[in-house]
Amino acid sequence: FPAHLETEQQDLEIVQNYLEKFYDLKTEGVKISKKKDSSPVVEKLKKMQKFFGLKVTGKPDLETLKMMKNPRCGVPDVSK
Amino acid sequence: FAITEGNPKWEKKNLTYSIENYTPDLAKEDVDNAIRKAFKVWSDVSPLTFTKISQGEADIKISFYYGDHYDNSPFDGPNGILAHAFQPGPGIGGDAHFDEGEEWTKDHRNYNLYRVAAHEFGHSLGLSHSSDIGALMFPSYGFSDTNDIQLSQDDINGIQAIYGPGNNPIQPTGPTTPHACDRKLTFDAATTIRGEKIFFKDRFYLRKNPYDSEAEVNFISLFWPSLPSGIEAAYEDAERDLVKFFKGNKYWVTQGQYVLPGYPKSIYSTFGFPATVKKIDAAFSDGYTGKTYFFVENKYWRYNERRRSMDAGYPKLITNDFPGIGSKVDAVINDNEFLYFFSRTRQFKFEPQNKRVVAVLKANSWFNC
Repeated sequence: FPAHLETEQQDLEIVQNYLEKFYDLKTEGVKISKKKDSSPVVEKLKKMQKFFGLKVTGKPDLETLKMMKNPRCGVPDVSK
Repeated sequence: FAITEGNPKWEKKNLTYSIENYTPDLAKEDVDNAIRKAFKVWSDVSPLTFTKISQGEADIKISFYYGDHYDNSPFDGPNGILAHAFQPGPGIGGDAHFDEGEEWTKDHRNYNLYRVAAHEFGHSLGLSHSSDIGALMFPSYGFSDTNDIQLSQDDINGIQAIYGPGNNPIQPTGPTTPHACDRKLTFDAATTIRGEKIFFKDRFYLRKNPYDSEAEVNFISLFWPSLPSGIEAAYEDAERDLVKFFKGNKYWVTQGQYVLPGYPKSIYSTFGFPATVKKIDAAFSDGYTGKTYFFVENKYWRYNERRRSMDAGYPKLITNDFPGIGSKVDAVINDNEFLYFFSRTRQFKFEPQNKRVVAVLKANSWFNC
């Protein structure tokens, strides 16, 4: 069970790092936690899922995490 | 496609590039060659030209860096971010940086420099990322045939939106990515695979699994890197958990994502087709009888998987034994007690016992559009 919590925190870090780098998420370095809807993270996650043609859930589901772990270009997907 | 915000572009057509340093992963001439080919991908479809210089400041400067290299975008070592490039402009504008933390190759191993450079130079010319999974400007690295990067129509539309068409009298075109709910969608091949149905079109598969309402579209090479695009027929030998793919007079055998060694092989030596058969249009295998049906032009053959030989008395005319499906088919799958024959944008649901078509559907009816 602890491992599961640890994995979940890792996944959140992957999500935050990805959205900050490529989807202009502003968190001022604050770690995101599992908050309920309408956080900027959910909106950015939905934007990323729509861009990649994934199911738009606003949640870091398996397919979304898999896409985030794909090797990729460092240019952001949304222009700054 | 997407153009970088503010539409930055080069005002001149004849651009210069320089290679500031070289990765030790490849011979110098391999790097030169990969970069030259990567620029040619774009010059082939636009009025732009690219000339390598070694004196003076080039428009596009190419370099390899580890980690932080003081441009506000540090690299992250193996995998993750592979490279980045800057939009057109003076100084760092147009420059392309490659992460030296990666292993750069000139073949199918990660990461192919030619493939990554071609993408980055799209940014150097003013393009942003495209959400079209078949586009070179799609953000994720996708392995494809390393010998020849093919711009998709989406990429060509993008660069020509910025610089106009090239001077080539014959305007090059690129493949488009199939959309599951496109009413004009037709298939090259189809098969079942471990309870799912997979359809093939050009470089892509469209995958329908029973638990997901939407189709997944991706490159065939994602699952089977050594398979060619343009698969023409495929069938599942469920008894042995194998799927066989056909293109021209060759075929491959796979188990899951694993392509068995020793393939492709000839369809003539294994199945006994005569030399007049140049390609297979469609195929399915009946798990109960162990018989596989091959459809070629207006005829079909029946192969005995257990005896590993063609049944006598074949070929026969399709129209004699499968009335109503037309004289030629693109693809076929078997599902429960029915066969589904695909011909252009139509699909015929056929009941083998009574030898009759019981429904005519749209080819993409499996995708719940």
